[in-house]
Amino acid sequence: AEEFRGLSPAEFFYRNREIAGFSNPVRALYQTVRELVENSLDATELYRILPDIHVRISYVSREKNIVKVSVRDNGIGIPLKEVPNVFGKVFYGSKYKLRQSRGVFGLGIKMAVLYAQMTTGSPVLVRTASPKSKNVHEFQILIDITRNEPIVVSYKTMNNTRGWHGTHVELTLEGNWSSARSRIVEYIKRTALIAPYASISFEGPGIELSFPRATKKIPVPPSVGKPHPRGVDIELLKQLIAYVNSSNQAVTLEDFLVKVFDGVGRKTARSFLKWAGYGPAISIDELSIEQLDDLARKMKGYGKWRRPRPLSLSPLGEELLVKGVRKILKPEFVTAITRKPSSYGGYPFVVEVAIAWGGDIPSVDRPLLLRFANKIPLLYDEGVDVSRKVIDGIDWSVYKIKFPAPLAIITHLCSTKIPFKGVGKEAIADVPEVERELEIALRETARRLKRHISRIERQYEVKLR
Amino acid sequence: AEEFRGLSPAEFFYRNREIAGFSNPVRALYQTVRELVENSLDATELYRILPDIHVRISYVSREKNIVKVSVRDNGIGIPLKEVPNVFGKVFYGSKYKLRQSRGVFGLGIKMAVLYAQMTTGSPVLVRTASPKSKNVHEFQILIDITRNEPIVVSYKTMNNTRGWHGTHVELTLEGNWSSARSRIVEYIKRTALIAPYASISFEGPGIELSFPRATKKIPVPPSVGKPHPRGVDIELLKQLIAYVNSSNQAVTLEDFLVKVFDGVGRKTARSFLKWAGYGPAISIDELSIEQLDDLARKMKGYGKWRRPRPLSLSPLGEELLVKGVRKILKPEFVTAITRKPSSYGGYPFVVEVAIAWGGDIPSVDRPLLLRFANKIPLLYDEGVDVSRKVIDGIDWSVYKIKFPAPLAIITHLCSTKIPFKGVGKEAIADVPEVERELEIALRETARRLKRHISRIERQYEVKLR
Ligand SMILES: Nc1ncnc2c1ncn2[C@@H]1O[C@H](COP(=O)(O)OP(=O)(O)OP(=O)(O)O)[C@@H](O)[C@H]1O
Ligand SMILES: Nc1ncnc2c1ncn2[C@@H]1O[C@H](COP(=O)(O)OP(=O)(O)OP(=O)(O)O)[C@@H](O)[C@H]1O
Ligand SMILES: [Mg+2]
Ligand SMILES: [Mg+2]
Repeated sequence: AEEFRGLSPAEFFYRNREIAGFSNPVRALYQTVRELVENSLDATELYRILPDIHVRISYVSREKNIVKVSVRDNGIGIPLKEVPNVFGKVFYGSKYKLRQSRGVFGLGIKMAVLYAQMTTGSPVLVRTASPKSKNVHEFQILIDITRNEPIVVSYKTMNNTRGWHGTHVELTLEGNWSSARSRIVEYIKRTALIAPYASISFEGPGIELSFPRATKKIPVPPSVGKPHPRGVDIELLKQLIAYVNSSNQAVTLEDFLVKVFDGVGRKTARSFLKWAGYGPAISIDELSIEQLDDLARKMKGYGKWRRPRPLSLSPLGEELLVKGVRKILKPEFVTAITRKPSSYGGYPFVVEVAIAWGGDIPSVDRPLLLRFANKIPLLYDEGVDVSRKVIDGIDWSVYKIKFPAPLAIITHLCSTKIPFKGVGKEAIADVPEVERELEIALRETARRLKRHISRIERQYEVKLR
Repeated sequence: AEEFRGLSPAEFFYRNREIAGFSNPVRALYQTVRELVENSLDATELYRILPDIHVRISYVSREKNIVKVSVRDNGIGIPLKEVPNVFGKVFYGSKYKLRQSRGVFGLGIKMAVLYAQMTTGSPVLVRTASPKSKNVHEFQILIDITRNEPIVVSYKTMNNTRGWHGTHVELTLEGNWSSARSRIVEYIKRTALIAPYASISFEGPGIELSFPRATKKIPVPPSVGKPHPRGVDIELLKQLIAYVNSSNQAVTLEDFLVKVFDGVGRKTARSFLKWAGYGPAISIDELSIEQLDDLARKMKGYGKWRRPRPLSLSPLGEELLVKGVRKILKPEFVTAITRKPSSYGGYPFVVEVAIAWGGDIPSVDRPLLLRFANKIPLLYDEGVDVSRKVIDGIDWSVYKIKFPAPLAIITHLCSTKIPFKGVGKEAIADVPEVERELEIALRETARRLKRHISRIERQYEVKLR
């Protein structure tokens, strides 16, 4: 007979950690650096703080492949009472909002803590201080895997004598530095490309890299958006109704639509309800499940909603993208495009593309592809990424590009919901709307490159005569 | 300031359902069929019952794309008190053991229930009876997403007048049948290929397929295995020690190794402990975290453990694999190999490969690849699957194969832990030991095909004279 049991989320991800990118000491070291750096960049950028990120990897024991990873930022810090859950509870975080951020799942740092704990037994060491705080809080935390709860091994408070604010995380884990090194370095470089306003210093055994910021211009942070009617389903409606009801007396259907959804004013709400066959004054808690089902279907199908508003997005913009590409790839020619906002399933998104040519770019048999999503560099699983699919579907000879050629393509997708293929955030799924935007952006920048190549050709012909 | 919250596992997978394969009504319908069929095959095969599986898809509303999916099996049924959690609690199941099965995560059916619930509001309908049971239990269940708990909408017991045993699951969901149809049909066909002892009937709008079993021979079910010393880490040691301690008085280190681990007898335990520098009589609850760390490292590094035993595996075998391929692909020539068991990270695995040529196989520019893992057909994400990688790395002209050619390759990986790349179970990661075994198996079967092609060539030359 079968034996039944349930797993806590920590237990599930402990047993299936390869699904989150922690499959072996090479990938795990890479993923650990990623998770910490991505958290640090969110903690600064989302509050318009120019990021200063310090990454240190050092050997604790070379023969046992034990390394210490330390990442320090000047971000907004973590509130004292939130620290234990942030580091010790899987599915806990502050990124469960409709707002562009690197963090999404409330899982990242917990995976790193878990991996360190299972390979060396060491707790994570955290120091954190919020801006203007008199104190720096220092914790050592382990995860109680069976219960998915933090274990606070130690806690102390120190005077914030230097008026510091930010977070400093240290993990000791089994990690294969020599094999992971090149990918980690590439990740840091590409992070500097996509966040040229960030100052990043990286130190590892035998290597020191410094990326001072290329600009002090930092994009306006995204603000938290509202759900869009095109993205509803019955469960979301139920949750939104429960949320609205918890803070108010009887709410009408019209009020509900205006209050809760993105870009729905009185006029739009009323014309929708008229079209859908619902009285505007119906109280939302009187709705039956059949009515919710009907309403969800009609909200998805209604053609006259305003398009999702892009206030919840924070693309890099053409100027900064060109700056970042110039600095890191040192091409002879680069052009960038930031498309107007679009949306899929109610989620707003923006596609940005840059094409770089010549200079320090090596000659390649097919375009070198640097992929980014919400300013995160994606280095694995290119084979199933939508960018690769679109690029391979383009006939580049139409743009005067014959391979081998010194061609690099940079794709950047920004959204309140990146259609990642897995919790390891390595590849983007081929959502049709995103695919279409990528193709338009790629062909536009390719046309500009073609004009540049034609110009070079004409200059060359002039020279020959 | 940031707002912090935690999510239940159901909430997490509701928000990120595309990661489990439920990205849109086309994929969701496909995935729903998969999850139900895979559960039914586990419920029969693991108890050496010849599977009789009935799959029905019918329209509830063609214009709204609402379909009903029904899957019925003759398996061991689900115990009465387990039914609510089985259908209503994410991370709950009976497959958390070291034994080859299709189910692994305790998530599959819950995703289907969630998707049906959010697109139509309907609860899942379940009827189940265990062998020789006087009763058939019927439930209607929804998931309380916020709490990750089942909601039993209705329950009744009926007399088991026809002496039936098995499980019958019905879901009503938004599903794009016309777009999903070809993949679902392909999935059913390939399931019949890899489980030729299963009798499968499939009925959908405008289609009826029947796959009577090709044989009554069913492989010996796998038995639950023990963990292997090479697969330990500190957390696993802690869990195993806690488990052993809960049922015994003071357990010595030697007893612990012999009792808990795969293939460790007294003699092996003692030589390991001598090599590692531990007295065999140390009590396991006296071990400090430093000692556990040291022990885990030494257990992983010790070179003299017996290889993992394959009792927990249940490969198809060459005879049944050939039978299945002949029936479904109707080739002119087919050869199969079931490799001896191997292991990675302490998990035993077996690679099986078949190569099929000519007959009904279409002429293709590169080998047609049919991938399987623990008898599950994998139809997506071929681009990042280890089988594709190994096949593309082989120069087929060496085996007298010039493309286009009527060549199909069937790869099957069996393991107590398939290195899936995601919870949607679509691609296998490129674990070096698995990659190596696949290459050996592919080259061996390719050599046999080469001999066949040479034979055909010689016969042809004889004819010409
Ligand atoms: N360096 C940091 N500074 C400030 N807050 C942080 C920092 N690191 C983590 N946090 C907080 O802890 C939360 C949890 O982090 P974690 O990496 O586990 O999840 P996430 O970033 O929200 O999502 P993801 O799993 O996608 O990374 C974050 O949402 C953030 O609020
Ligand atoms: N048709 C069935 N007959 C008997 N038991 C079943 C059936 N369907 C589900 N179960 C039981 O319910 C459990 C949960 O099923 P579920 O599909 O959610 O997870 P799983 O099969 O264990 O793993 P996975 O998420 O990988 O599919 C199974 O482990 C099994 O014990
Ligand atoms: Mg994070
Ligand atoms: Mg299952």
